[in-house]
Amino acid sequence: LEEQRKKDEL
Amino acid sequence: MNIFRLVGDMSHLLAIIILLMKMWKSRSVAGISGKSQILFAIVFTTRYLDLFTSFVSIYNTSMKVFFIGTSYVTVYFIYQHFKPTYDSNHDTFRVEFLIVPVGGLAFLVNHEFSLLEILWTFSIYLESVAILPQLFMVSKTGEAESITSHYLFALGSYRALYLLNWIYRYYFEGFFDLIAVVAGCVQTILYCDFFYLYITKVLKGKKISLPA
Repeated sequence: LEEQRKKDEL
Repeated sequence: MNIFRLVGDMSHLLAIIILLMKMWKSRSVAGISGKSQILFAIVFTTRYLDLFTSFVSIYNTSMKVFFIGTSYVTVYFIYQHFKPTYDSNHDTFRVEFLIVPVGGLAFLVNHEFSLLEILWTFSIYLESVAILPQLFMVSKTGEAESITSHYLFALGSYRALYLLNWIYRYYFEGFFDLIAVVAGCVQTILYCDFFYLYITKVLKGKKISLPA
Protein backbone atom coordinates (compact mmCIF):
# COMPACT_ATOMS: atom_id res chain seq x y z
CA LEU A 1 0.00 0.00 0.00
CA GLU A 2 2.76 2.41 0.98
CA GLU A 3 4.47 1.67 -2.33
CA GLN A 4 1.33 2.29 -4.31
CA ARG A 5 0.63 5.62 -2.62
CA LYS A 6 4.13 6.85 -3.30
CA LYS A 7 3.99 5.95 -6.96
CA ASP A 8 0.69 7.78 -7.20
CA GLU A 9 2.69 11.01 -7.14
CA LEU A 10 4.53 12.29 -10.17
CA MET B 1 -5.76 14.08 -4.60
CA ASN B 2 -5.65 17.39 -2.77
CA ILE B 3 -5.63 20.88 -4.26
CA PHE B 4 -1.90 21.45 -3.68
CA ARG B 5 -0.98 18.31 -5.55
CA LEU B 6 -3.34 19.13 -8.44
CA VAL B 7 -2.16 22.73 -8.79
CA GLY B 8 1.43 21.48 -8.47
CA ASP B 9 0.95 19.03 -11.31
CA MET B 10 -0.75 21.70 -13.43
CA SER B 11 2.15 24.04 -12.75
CA HIS B 12 4.57 21.35 -13.88
CA LEU B 13 2.52 20.76 -17.01
CA LEU B 14 2.37 24.49 -17.69
CA ALA B 15 6.15 24.83 -17.32
CA ILE B 16 6.74 22.16 -19.95
CA ILE B 17 4.18 23.68 -22.31
CA ILE B 18 5.69 27.18 -21.88
CA LEU B 19 9.13 25.80 -22.71
CA LEU B 20 7.94 23.92 -25.80
CA MET B 21 5.94 26.94 -27.01
CA LYS B 22 8.90 29.25 -26.50
CA MET B 23 11.13 26.99 -28.58
CA TRP B 24 8.56 26.35 -31.28
CA LYS B 25 7.30 29.95 -31.73
CA SER B 26 10.72 31.60 -31.61
CA ARG B 27 12.37 28.76 -33.56
CA SER B 28 15.14 29.02 -30.99
CA VAL B 29 16.46 27.35 -27.86
CA ALA B 30 18.59 30.36 -26.87
CA GLY B 31 18.97 30.69 -23.13
CA ILE B 32 17.87 27.11 -22.43
CA SER B 33 20.31 24.69 -20.84
CA GLY B 34 20.43 21.45 -22.82
CA LYS B 35 22.17 19.84 -19.87
CA SER B 36 19.27 20.52 -17.51
CA GLN B 37 16.87 19.14 -20.10
CA ILE B 38 18.93 15.96 -20.49
CA LEU B 39 18.86 15.57 -16.71
CA PHE B 40 15.05 15.95 -16.72
CA ALA B 41 14.79 13.28 -19.42
CA ILE B 42 16.88 10.97 -17.20
CA VAL B 43 14.72 11.90 -14.18
CA PHE B 44 11.45 11.00 -15.91
CA THR B 45 12.83 7.86 -17.51
CA THR B 46 14.20 6.41 -14.29
CA ARG B 47 11.18 7.44 -12.18
CA TYR B 48 8.38 6.21 -14.41
CA LEU B 49 9.66 2.70 -15.10
CA ASP B 50 6.73 1.65 -12.91
CA LEU B 51 4.54 2.34 -15.95
CA PHE B 52 5.45 -1.23 -16.87
CA THR B 53 4.81 -2.74 -13.45
CA SER B 54 1.78 -1.00 -11.96
CA PHE B 55 -1.27 0.96 -13.03
CA VAL B 56 -2.57 3.72 -10.76
CA SER B 57 -5.01 5.74 -12.87
CA ILE B 58 -5.53 7.14 -16.36
CA TYR B 59 -4.45 10.54 -15.00
CA ASN B 60 -1.26 9.09 -13.55
CA THR B 61 -0.34 7.14 -16.68
CA SER B 62 -1.07 9.96 -19.12
CA MET B 63 0.91 12.49 -17.10
CA LYS B 64 3.88 10.12 -16.88
CA VAL B 65 3.80 9.42 -20.61
CA PHE B 66 3.47 13.15 -21.34
CA PHE B 67 6.42 14.05 -19.10
CA ILE B 68 8.68 11.38 -20.60
CA GLY B 69 7.64 12.15 -24.17
CA THR B 70 7.99 15.93 -23.96
CA SER B 71 11.35 15.65 -22.18
CA TYR B 72 12.73 13.76 -25.19
CA VAL B 73 11.13 16.21 -27.63
CA THR B 74 12.80 19.06 -25.72
CA VAL B 75 16.22 17.37 -25.85
CA TYR B 76 15.68 16.69 -29.57
CA PHE B 77 14.81 20.37 -30.19
CA ILE B 78 17.95 21.55 -28.42
CA TYR B 79 20.48 19.12 -29.86
CA GLN B 80 18.98 18.53 -33.32
CA HIS B 81 16.09 20.62 -34.62
CA PHE B 82 17.15 24.05 -33.30
CA LYS B 83 20.78 23.17 -32.70
CA PRO B 84 22.22 26.31 -34.42
CA THR B 85 20.47 28.48 -31.80
CA TYR B 86 21.74 26.45 -28.83
CA ASP B 87 24.16 28.46 -26.74
CA SER B 88 26.56 25.67 -25.76
CA ASN B 89 29.33 28.13 -24.81
CA HIS B 90 27.29 29.19 -21.82
CA ASP B 91 25.98 25.73 -20.94
CA THR B 92 29.14 24.57 -19.23
CA PHE B 93 27.95 23.11 -15.94
CA ARG B 94 29.70 19.80 -15.24
CA VAL B 95 26.76 17.39 -14.88
CA GLU B 96 28.98 14.50 -13.79
CA PHE B 97 29.41 16.41 -10.53
CA LEU B 98 25.67 15.95 -10.02
CA ILE B 99 25.05 12.50 -11.47
CA VAL B 100 27.87 10.66 -9.69
CA PRO B 101 27.16 11.84 -6.12
CA VAL B 102 23.40 11.53 -6.63
CA GLY B 103 23.84 7.99 -7.95
CA GLY B 104 25.99 7.09 -4.95
CA LEU B 105 23.49 8.59 -2.54
CA ALA B 106 20.56 6.74 -4.14
CA PHE B 107 22.54 3.54 -3.72
CA LEU B 108 23.18 4.22 -0.03
CA VAL B 109 20.00 5.97 1.12
CA ASN B 110 16.81 4.40 -0.21
CA HIS B 111 13.61 2.78 1.04
CA GLU B 112 14.41 -0.64 -0.37
CA PHE B 113 17.47 -2.12 -2.05
CA SER B 114 15.87 -3.12 -5.33
CA LEU B 115 16.53 -1.90 -8.88
CA LEU B 116 13.28 -0.01 -9.42
CA GLU B 117 13.40 1.52 -5.97
CA ILE B 118 17.01 2.67 -6.35
CA LEU B 119 16.22 4.18 -9.75
CA TRP B 120 13.16 5.92 -8.28
CA THR B 121 15.30 7.31 -5.46
CA PHE B 122 17.99 8.35 -7.96
CA SER B 123 15.37 10.26 -9.97
CA ILE B 124 14.04 12.03 -6.87
CA TYR B 125 17.56 13.13 -5.86
CA LEU B 126 18.53 14.05 -9.41
CA GLU B 127 15.38 16.11 -9.96
CA SER B 128 16.20 18.20 -6.91
CA VAL B 129 19.43 19.45 -8.54
CA ALA B 130 18.63 19.07 -12.25
CA ILE B 131 17.87 22.78 -12.65
CA LEU B 132 21.39 23.81 -11.57
CA PRO B 133 22.87 23.87 -15.12
CA GLN B 134 19.99 26.15 -16.16
CA LEU B 135 20.42 28.48 -13.17
CA PHE B 136 24.18 28.43 -13.80
CA MET B 137 23.57 29.45 -17.41
CA VAL B 138 21.33 32.35 -16.36
CA SER B 139 23.95 33.57 -13.89
CA LYS B 140 26.72 33.16 -16.46
CA THR B 141 24.99 35.11 -19.23
CA GLY B 142 23.59 37.47 -16.58
CA GLU B 143 20.11 37.49 -18.09
CA ALA B 144 17.01 35.51 -18.87
CA GLU B 145 14.21 36.24 -21.32
CA SER B 146 10.83 36.79 -19.68
CA ILE B 147 9.47 33.60 -21.18
CA THR B 148 12.37 31.62 -19.73
CA SER B 149 11.66 33.23 -16.36
CA HIS B 150 7.99 32.21 -16.56
CA TYR B 151 9.11 28.67 -17.33
CA LEU B 152 11.45 28.61 -14.34
CA PHE B 153 8.81 30.08 -12.05
CA ALA B 154 6.21 27.48 -13.03
CA LEU B 155 8.77 24.68 -12.72
CA GLY B 156 9.96 25.85 -9.30
CA SER B 157 6.41 26.37 -8.01
CA TYR B 158 5.50 22.78 -8.79
CA ARG B 159 7.77 21.28 -6.14
CA ALA B 160 6.96 24.03 -3.64
CA LEU B 161 3.27 23.06 -4.05
CA TYR B 162 4.20 19.42 -3.56
CA LEU B 163 5.70 20.42 -0.19
CA LEU B 164 2.28 21.77 0.82
CA ASN B 165 0.73 18.56 -0.54
CA TRP B 166 3.05 16.50 1.70
CA ILE B 167 2.20 18.60 4.75
CA TYR B 168 -1.49 18.05 3.96
CA ARG B 169 -1.01 14.31 3.42
CA TYR B 170 0.98 13.99 6.64
CA TYR B 171 -1.83 15.52 8.69
CA PHE B 172 -4.84 14.03 6.92
CA GLU B 173 -3.55 10.71 5.57
CA GLY B 174 -0.59 9.92 7.80
CA PHE B 175 1.51 9.72 4.66
CA PHE B 176 5.16 10.70 4.92
CA ASP B 177 8.07 9.97 2.60
CA LEU B 178 11.28 11.35 4.03
CA ILE B 179 13.31 10.95 0.82
CA ALA B 180 10.79 12.87 -1.28
CA VAL B 181 10.32 15.56 1.37
CA VAL B 182 14.03 16.25 1.94
CA ALA B 183 14.75 16.29 -1.81
CA GLY B 184 11.69 18.49 -2.36
CA CYS B 185 12.97 20.97 0.21
CA VAL B 186 16.42 21.08 -1.41
CA GLN B 187 14.81 21.56 -4.83
CA THR B 188 12.62 24.42 -3.65
CA ILE B 189 15.47 26.13 -1.78
CA LEU B 190 17.55 26.18 -4.99
CA TYR B 191 14.82 28.28 -6.61
CA CYS B 192 14.51 30.82 -3.80
CA ASP B 193 17.00 33.28 -5.25
CA PHE B 194 15.27 33.03 -8.61
CA PHE B 195 11.80 33.44 -7.05
CA TYR B 196 13.02 36.66 -5.47
CA LEU B 197 14.28 38.00 -8.80
CA TYR B 198 11.09 36.90 -10.54
CA ILE B 199 8.82 38.71 -8.09
CA THR B 200 10.92 41.87 -7.86
CA LYS B 201 11.74 42.15 -11.58
CA VAL B 202 9.75 40.04 -14.03
CA LEU B 203 6.37 40.74 -12.48
CA LYS B 204 7.14 44.46 -12.76
CA GLY B 205 7.75 44.12 -16.48
CA LYS B 206 11.52 44.01 -16.40
CA LYS B 207 13.58 41.10 -17.57
CA ILE B 208 16.09 39.43 -15.33
CA SER B 209 19.54 40.89 -15.80
CA LEU B 210 22.23 40.45 -13.23
CA PRO B 211 25.08 42.87 -12.67
CA ALA B 212 28.20 41.72 -14.50
